[in-house]
Amino acid sequence: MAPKKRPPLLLLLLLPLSLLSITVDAALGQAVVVSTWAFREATRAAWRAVDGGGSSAVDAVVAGCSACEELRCDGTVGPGGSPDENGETTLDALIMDGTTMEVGAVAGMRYVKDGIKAAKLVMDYTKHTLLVGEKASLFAISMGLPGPTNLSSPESIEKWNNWKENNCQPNFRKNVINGNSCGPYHPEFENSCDHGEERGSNILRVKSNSDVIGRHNHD
Amino acid sequence: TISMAVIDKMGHIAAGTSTNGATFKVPGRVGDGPIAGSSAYADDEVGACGATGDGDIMMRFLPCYQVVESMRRGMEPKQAAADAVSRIARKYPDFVGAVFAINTKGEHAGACHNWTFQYSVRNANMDDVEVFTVEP
Repeated sequence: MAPKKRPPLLLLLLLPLSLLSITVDAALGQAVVVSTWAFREATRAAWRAVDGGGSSAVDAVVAGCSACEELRCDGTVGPGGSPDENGETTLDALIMDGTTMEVGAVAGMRYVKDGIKAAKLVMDYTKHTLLVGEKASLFAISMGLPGPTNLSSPESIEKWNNWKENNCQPNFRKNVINGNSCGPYHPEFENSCDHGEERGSNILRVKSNSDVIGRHNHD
Repeated sequence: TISMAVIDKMGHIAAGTSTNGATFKVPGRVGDGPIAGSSAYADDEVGACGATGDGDIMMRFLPCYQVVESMRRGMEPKQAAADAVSRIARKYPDFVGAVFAINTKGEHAGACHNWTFQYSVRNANMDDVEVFTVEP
């Protein structure tokens, strides 16, 4: 008589553990939304989508971020904020599906106010990950988003005008001639470059943009 | 910037970011917003992360990828968030930034450097959105 096949002892020991893990995760069965900052309306919008509306996690993120774009949260999201040196507002957005690890993103997108929706279009309708600049705008419009539209606002233009009146300070230029003015900017001599590095003990400490970045000016 | 993570009722996780970037940036500049692993990251098996701050610095360290991978290796969200921020601070002591972390159990935490950070949470146990404050 052939001996009965027995499951390996290790498998028997590990089985309860793996079941426990599944039980813990499945027991959650409840939606959760987390977002940076006290953007309550955006978080509520995502919650309404995922809880009441039964949307997927991806669609809830789009709903939440879209709400922030419409509300122009802190002036750091959506159109009408953060003008560049030329006074123009551009949008960056990203969506990531943690089930499939698919990603869609747009960067430096001009003339289209729906950043997160454009990112989702990249994820859903291309095999790419990131589209940039005006080509991202053309893609988004071709896939049905409204545009082209001016992303500036009276507030962003006023902020830009005040900045110019202040000799374009602060700015993100370094190692340039005319850095303390509105330019034109030219590279300083190569051997005089200040890389902002300080060597102390064994650690290379590098200066960042801490004098510029703040509550209403950040990524 | 808003960076957001959602776990739905099926246990699927997504993360995303939307931003108009830094004010008075050099035209053409892109920060960490559209970079997976930097401003946001998600993996159903582990959890998710969102970030905000100085994108020029943060995108060099992929802090959200670091957070999720640290949680995969067993760290609690609080520990993973603090570790990711400290890795940047070690090289850039004056950088400004923050991250939040959430695992598959819905446990969440935040960490920040050189500013006070707030993040918002809504789950079934809450009547409305709750805002958590994290001191540097």
